[in-house]
Amino acid sequence: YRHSSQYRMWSFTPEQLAQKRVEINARAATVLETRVRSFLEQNPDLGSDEVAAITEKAVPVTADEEVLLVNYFARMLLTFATKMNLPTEVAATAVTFFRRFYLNNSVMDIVPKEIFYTTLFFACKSENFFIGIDSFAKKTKSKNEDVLKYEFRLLESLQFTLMNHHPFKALHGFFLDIQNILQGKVDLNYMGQVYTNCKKTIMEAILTDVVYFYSPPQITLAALLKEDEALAMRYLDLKFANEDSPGVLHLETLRTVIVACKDTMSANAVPSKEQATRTVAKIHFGQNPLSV
Amino acid sequence: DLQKRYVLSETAYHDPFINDLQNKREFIASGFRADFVYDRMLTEAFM
Amino acid sequence: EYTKEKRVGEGTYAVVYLGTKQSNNRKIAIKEIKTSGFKDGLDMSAIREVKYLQEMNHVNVIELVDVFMAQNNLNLVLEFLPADLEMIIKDQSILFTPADIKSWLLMTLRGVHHCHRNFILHRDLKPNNLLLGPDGQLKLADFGLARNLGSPQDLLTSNVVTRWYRAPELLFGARHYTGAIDMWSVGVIFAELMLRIPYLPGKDDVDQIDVTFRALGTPTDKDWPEISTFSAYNKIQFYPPPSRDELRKRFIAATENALYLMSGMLSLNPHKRWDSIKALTSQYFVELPEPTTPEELP
Repeated sequence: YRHSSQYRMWSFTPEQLAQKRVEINARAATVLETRVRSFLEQNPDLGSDEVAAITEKAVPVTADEEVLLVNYFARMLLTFATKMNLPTEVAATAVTFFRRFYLNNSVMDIVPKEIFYTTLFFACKSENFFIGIDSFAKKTKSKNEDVLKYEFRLLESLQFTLMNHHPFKALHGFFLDIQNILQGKVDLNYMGQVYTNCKKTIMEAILTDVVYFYSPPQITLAALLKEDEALAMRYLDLKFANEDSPGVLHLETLRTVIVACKDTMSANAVPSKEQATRTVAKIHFGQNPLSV
Repeated sequence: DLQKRYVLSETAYHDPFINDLQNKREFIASGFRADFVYDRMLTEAFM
Repeated sequence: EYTKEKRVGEGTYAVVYLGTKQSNNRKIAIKEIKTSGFKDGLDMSAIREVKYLQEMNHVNVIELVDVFMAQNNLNLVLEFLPADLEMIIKDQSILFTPADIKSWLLMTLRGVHHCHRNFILHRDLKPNNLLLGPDGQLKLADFGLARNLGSPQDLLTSNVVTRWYRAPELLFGARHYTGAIDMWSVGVIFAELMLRIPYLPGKDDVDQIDVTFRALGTPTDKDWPEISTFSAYNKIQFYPPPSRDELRKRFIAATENALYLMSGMLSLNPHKRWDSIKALTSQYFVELPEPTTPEELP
């Protein structure tokens, strides 16, 4: 995993991630403010009330507003992918690509709507679930050129790293290993239910920042912990408590990590439609002072 | 990685999904191997 | 940072240039991905090359040095590898020994093992995709057909691997195959290194099945369960498997262990075919002669 591009390029501490977003937002805000200022200079005949309105409304969105808007559209992307019956891994990759895109771009550069279908189309290609552009455009009621316009920009913003390790395979792996470690002590039908619920929890987790802070197996164990703490703890105790090879893995450390991961997953604020609509309008005014 | 942290024991696994696949004729003829799938999933879990 | 000095090749989706990395004067190859004229946007082969080479870092897999955009073209900067195994095999003026063959096979298997332990299938192994560096190191290249082993129920296309190196399950249209298809290709390459001519040169896909079974025998349901489910199976000619003696006569220079390894990699039933670990740990690599050190290879 440490060799993977996911770890090398897309792992951050919460501080690094916040810093990245603030920088991207600041850079785009400066561009926007400069543009509004030059707009006002080029239109000296505007009335004072118009200038006041523009000064008040044609302003940059904040970094927090950006994150909420990106998460709102990411959730929409997931819903859309599910409606298109795309495989879980493809949907997860589309969401991952979409959220990573906005770690190198601001919503004021490219509004989420513009990159929405491009991300989905590109995720299908990247995950060997190829859909030709014509049928994709038809299914999504979009235009070929709109879908393809930002494909290069997306690939570049992803820093040319496309391989994703989503926690779903890890979930399958733990599902197997739990049977081996807790042999005979676990009800298989119940395990099936746990598996299904964990899958949903993991899909929710992919919409949050835990994917940048934790490894896929840790996210999986956190989902398991959320689903059935007793089962998770019993498994980990039996599996790692008597870990004889020193330094291989400290159970206490692992426990702390997955509890923290579980808390971060649960803390995720789901953005409201109203909030998103307001932010989109704000971006629109910022990009089009005349419309104000 | 010599410390695999898991023991692949096919007999211990009750996996209706994989069992179903590995008994399909076109899967058998293609060379589908359940142990390859198990190894892949366990690797992703313990990476 | 990079210059494009000489155009050395053109493929369906890319033009290849030789160049230099300015900061350290390193010779590099630049694969400039054509973007115009692809209706569906960025070509799948380019996406695959980028996706899989980014994840691998191994002496026997070509290094992706960098990726960049220029004039709306995608450029893959790869390590410069002036030769390939096909050139060596074809050039009769180059004599090579069993120790040389062992060395090339060892490096090929190490590269394949690294792909497979990353759950990546190459799906186009053949001598001209095994490139040779100035230091003699052999490297797997051209990952334009690669794919990672996805979910177990995935349907994979059987239309992969250049015909002469295509495994029997692919010739029959299998869609749930494994890394065994890469091992088959390595087995055929091994045979070709020993014979110095292509081992199974089919004229077309149907002939390829016939050439394969004429050389190795036609499998039955007994030795390859469910093979008869393949629709193409009922139209094929039956040939007996070659005896050990016939194989020995065909591969005069091969030791018993060499034949054993080759037969393992060319097992018709993919379930029984040797994987890269079994091949790498076979007796062939511990018996004399030792593999030639890469620097001394032709």
